[in-house]
Amino acid sequence: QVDLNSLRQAMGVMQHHDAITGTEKEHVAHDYARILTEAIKECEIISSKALNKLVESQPSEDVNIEFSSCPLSNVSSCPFTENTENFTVTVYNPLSRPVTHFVRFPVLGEAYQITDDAGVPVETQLVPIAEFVLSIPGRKSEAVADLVFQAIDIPPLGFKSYNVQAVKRVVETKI
Amino acid sequence: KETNTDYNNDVKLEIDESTGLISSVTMNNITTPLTQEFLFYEGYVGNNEVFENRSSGAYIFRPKNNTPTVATNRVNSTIFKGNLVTEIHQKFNDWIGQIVRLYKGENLIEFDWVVGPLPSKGFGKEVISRFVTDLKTNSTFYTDSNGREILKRVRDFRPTWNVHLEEAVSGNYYPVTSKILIKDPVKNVEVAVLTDRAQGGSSLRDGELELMVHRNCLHDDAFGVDEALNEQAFGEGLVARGSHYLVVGSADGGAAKSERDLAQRKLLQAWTFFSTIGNQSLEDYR
Repeated sequence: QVDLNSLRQAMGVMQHHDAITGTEKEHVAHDYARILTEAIKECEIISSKALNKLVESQPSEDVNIEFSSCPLSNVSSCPFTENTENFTVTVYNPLSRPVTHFVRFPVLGEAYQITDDAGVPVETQLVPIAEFVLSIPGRKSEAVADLVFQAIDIPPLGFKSYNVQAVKRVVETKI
Repeated sequence: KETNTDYNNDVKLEIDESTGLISSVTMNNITTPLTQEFLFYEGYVGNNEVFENRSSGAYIFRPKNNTPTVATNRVNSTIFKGNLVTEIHQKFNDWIGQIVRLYKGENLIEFDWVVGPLPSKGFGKEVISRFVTDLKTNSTFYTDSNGREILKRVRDFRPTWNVHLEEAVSGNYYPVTSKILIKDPVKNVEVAVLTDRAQGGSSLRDGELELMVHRNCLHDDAFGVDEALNEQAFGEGLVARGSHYLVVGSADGGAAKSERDLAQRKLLQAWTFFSTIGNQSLEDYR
């Protein structure tokens, strides 16, 4: 409950008409961004705790996995996915019906294998990041491609986890 | 002109080779001529002493001319076809780029626009994305201004009094919380654009939709903020990025069904978390 308070407070502040319409002074806009960023970071603690409870096979088990999100994915930058060769993507569906969702994140490798919760490989695609995105001022990332896959039929108000593994690209040479 | 992208069975688009712009769209078994491009209005600059001389600024949108300037006459487009998504990377100019996406099995076209840093010399620019179709819409368009119901808007008209608009562009602009659409009842075609954030939008000519995506105004409008709307980051103007989702369907309910499904999936989008599997094996984790 305490973890949620900062976002509650931020949402209270953001109801001011300046925040709604964008008529605040520029330094106030920066302050709004600061308040929201810190609030969302605090909420990651509670969402991580909740997901840990879901992935425990025994209630007494203490798996303590740190689930993080990528707030800079709007400039195709994510230090976690770029610098980790083997990781898990967990997709949570907040709707009350199953949905299929395209997941996209930046990577540095040349080839990846993604398997679903049953260990079955899923279709993946590496898409080049557009030149005009690579040159956005302030972007600090060496990724030049996004990895895309389809999270199919995520259960209502539930989640699915996928394992992502960087693999060596196999080049066939005919002699 | 040729079909450059026939990625899946349901959604197709054509690109005009001479302009690099989209020229037609096929979706939900309907093919309609449709062009999407970027333009910008020049912000009015005045001395703010009387209302007529108010500058375009944070509070008010006042273009100097009623006709926006086209961002470019020739778009550089690069197509990346794939098994899950086909992307068209379009560079309009040094400060406008866009990625058009067609996803496997999805009845929509995503327009992922990247606008900025806007040039901060000369005049303020108020950038719009405009969709042009051949639909006969009888001056009517629809917006979801209050986020609950779709409201009918009629150009140069107010439902409860006789209006004469002094400012033909901004007087016809309405808030768009998540959707703006036009319909041709005779052809039974509806074209809707869903937004990922609240924006201003209008239909200034029959068959057209426009949404404002970014703006800088180099003069204060004297309504209270007391500074020009020219936000900076990293020593340059801001870059705005967002998505428009285009849906074409039948006007008698087919399109509305797709739009409702899409709105739920995009506005209450799935959350993605990244983690390692901790100190357990992958099998245990599964």
